[in-house]
Amino acid sequence: DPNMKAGTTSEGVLANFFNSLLSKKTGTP
Amino acid sequence: SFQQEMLEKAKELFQLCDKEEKGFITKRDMQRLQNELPLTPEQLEDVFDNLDQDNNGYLTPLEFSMGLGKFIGVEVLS
Repeated sequence: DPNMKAGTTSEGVLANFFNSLLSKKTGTP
Repeated sequence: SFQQEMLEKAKELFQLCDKEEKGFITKRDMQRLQNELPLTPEQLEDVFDNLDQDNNGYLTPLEFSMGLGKFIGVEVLS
């Protein structure tokens, strides 16, 4: 379901956030 | 050690969010990241609330590190 409500999958969102930051860090020095 | 390495990583990531080098991250800083990260403003707000354990509206480097630790599965002791 693309209309996932924020708050229902906090841990997934957190993981997504940190993964994005990490890949941003490694992707663009 | 691994913990030390993770704290270093947390510091680097913290600086990506704290662009003005204030030493803390506000919800506004977080929402500004929507231009750079594939997350919606709601998701970024959710992340912020999740990390802001004492609900004071500011994310400290320690809170940020603990959030990263929780994500990686390691307890970061203060």
